[in-house]
Amino acid sequence: TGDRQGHDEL
Amino acid sequence: MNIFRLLGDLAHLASIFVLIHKIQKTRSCRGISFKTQALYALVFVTRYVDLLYHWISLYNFVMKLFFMASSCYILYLMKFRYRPTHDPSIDTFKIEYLLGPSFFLSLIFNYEFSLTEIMWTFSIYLESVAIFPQLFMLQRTGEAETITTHYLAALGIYRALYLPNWIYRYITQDMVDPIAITAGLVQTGLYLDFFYVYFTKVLHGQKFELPA
Repeated sequence: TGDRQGHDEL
Repeated sequence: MNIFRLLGDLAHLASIFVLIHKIQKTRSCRGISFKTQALYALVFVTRYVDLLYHWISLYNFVMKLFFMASSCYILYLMKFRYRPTHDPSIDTFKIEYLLGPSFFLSLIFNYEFSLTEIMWTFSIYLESVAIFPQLFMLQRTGEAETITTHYLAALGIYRALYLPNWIYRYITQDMVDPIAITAGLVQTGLYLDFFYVYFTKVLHGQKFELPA
């Protein structure tokens, strides 16, 4: 979960 | 973006258009749970605060705005425009049972203990169960207008399509989002009973009626 680039799903 | 997610998002869009069309065509929100709609509005507002500080894409931006605006518009239609057609006495599911656990779970199981991350997690958990008041209402009345069932089917298909999307993303991008996947499985599971009746009866021209 470290590399989340923000949540890109709706 | 992959085909499953795109089709899922389009099904989600379609469900909202079907719902607005139903309300305006029948000039009534009979059979629609105000509580479920209010929960969706809360889901979108808590999830999409990142609009203010995190740019993803034009597609993402426009869709988020649309979901927030349309959910508020639906609340307006139900609460003001067609208020007399809404019968709160059959919309009786206690949403505290959904809000409370979603909130506490989001405090415990999250990716980061920060305000926006907890809001995002809360919205994911809440969305997975937000359909409960609507399904409960359906269960109570035992039947539904066909157009209402199309709305529910589109909404369920949207969630179901996110499952192959996650499998695809796992294979191609090595991406796993355990919170979204767990909640997505729960949410899709809630539609299974409904799907059964929808695909075996409604799509064959019969009325949506639950066995007594």
